[in-house]
Amino acid sequence: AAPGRAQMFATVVDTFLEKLVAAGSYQRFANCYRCFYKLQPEMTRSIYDQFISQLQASIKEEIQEVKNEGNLETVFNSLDKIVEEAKNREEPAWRPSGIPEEDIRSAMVPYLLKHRSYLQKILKEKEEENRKVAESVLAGRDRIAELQQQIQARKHAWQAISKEQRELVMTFKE
Amino acid sequence: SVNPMAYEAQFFGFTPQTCMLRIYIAFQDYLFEVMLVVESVILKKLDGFPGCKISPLQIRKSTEKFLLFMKEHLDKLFSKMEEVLLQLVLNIPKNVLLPEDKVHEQYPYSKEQLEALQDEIHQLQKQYRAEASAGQALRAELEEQKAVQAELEKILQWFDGLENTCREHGTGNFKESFAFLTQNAKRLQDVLKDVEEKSK
Amino acid sequence: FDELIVETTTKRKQWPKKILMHAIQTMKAEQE
Repeated sequence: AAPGRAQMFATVVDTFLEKLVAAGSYQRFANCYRCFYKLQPEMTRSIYDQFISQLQASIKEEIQEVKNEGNLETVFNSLDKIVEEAKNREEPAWRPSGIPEEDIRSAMVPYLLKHRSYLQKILKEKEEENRKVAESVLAGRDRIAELQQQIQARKHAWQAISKEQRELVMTFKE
Repeated sequence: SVNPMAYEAQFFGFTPQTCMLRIYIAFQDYLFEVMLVVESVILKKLDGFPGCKISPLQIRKSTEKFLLFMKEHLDKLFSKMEEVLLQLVLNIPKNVLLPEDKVHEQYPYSKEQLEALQDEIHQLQKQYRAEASAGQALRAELEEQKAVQAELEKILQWFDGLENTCREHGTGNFKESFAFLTQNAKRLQDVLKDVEEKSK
Repeated sequence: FDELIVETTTKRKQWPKKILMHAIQTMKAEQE
């Protein structure tokens, strides 16, 4: 497997350090401080060695500090995972357009879709509920019409009676 | 044209170039500091040789010469390191989408599509409100029907009560009894007429 | 320039969640 970012970072920094130390060789150092080197070669060597180890220590410390501050180890590993997940994708992925209104739009969509299906559901329920109530309202109207007819019939029957009654009275009058 | 590496900054929380710049400045400072220490150590050692002809100026020149050399190499090596790190470590490949932006992959909605979706939602809300008020109206009518039916049933019961009263008092069916009475009255009249004629 | 980039990209990372929170609250309130 390709080395992860953390591994790569460490390797690149180590290589940098190696090369820097190689560039600043003892020969080069002694050559620059030739007069002192002639006077005290051993001392020059030990000063050079200290110089190198101090420089390496400082650089390594700095790198460690940057790693700690940016939590780089963890961050690199999580980026490796994210990149790994996208390995089957060829085309360039979405990037922020620079227009916030545009970019927030897609973030809203899943919730709007959920909201839409919720509204569709309750609308359907409400329609079904109303359909049932409408049925009972129609049945109620029929019932009332029927009762009214019955009342009409009874009323007419009584009216017929009173007609008979009037006739009877007429007869008696006669 | 500077590539701000904004997407990387979104992920790391810092811009990679600034991170590298900070490291570079730190390295450079260390180099200078260490060189100053080297120079002061050498000068101190020279104090131990009063007879020696090496002047501090000479040492300073040596220091500058070595420092210059080291600085050149530091710059060269560092720019290589920076190039590699910015390309391979502190970068987000073009085909990679950060988790917080996944939604753009799943719902690549255009402005028009979103507006259509929002219109649809407004439409559904309107429809729902209409249904809800229709439902209220229907339930109100149901209540009203209950009252009306109760009234009408009361009237029917009243008629029933009336007929029951008649039945209890022997006139089962008013209509027939009136008709019967009328017939009898007529017959009585005829008999009366008949009697009157015979008596004349 | 650097601060501007970091500030802008931090918003890009965090603000959609914040905005969504309000949008979701609105929808929930409407549903209730």
